[in-house]
Amino acid sequence: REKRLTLPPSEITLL
Amino acid sequence: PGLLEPTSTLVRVAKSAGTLGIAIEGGANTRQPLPRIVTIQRGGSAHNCGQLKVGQVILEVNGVSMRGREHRDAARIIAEAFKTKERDHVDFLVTEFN
Repeated sequence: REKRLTLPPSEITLL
Repeated sequence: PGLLEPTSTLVRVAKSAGTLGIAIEGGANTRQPLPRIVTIQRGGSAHNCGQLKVGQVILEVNGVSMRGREHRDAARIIAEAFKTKERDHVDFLVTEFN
């Protein structure tokens, strides 16, 4: 039920 | 160091190669709310600098805060900081803590 568990993973960008 | 981040470190990366050579993940509204370095490519400017490390979280780029910025916005700011000819370096404020 933690909010952070509902957040999506991020994409990764190569710079 | 940033006033609110006593464990932060300012790293100046000289534009010593044609690429910056880091991969980042994270940004506002993701599980990783600030951009985090996930890869450092050999031969890139960041690798040549020797002070950036995988796992560090980027707090600021050239004094611009990464807080509240979505992934693409953070990536764009870093890319533009590397591309601009106004400076021969990019300043990163980083922290080991997430």
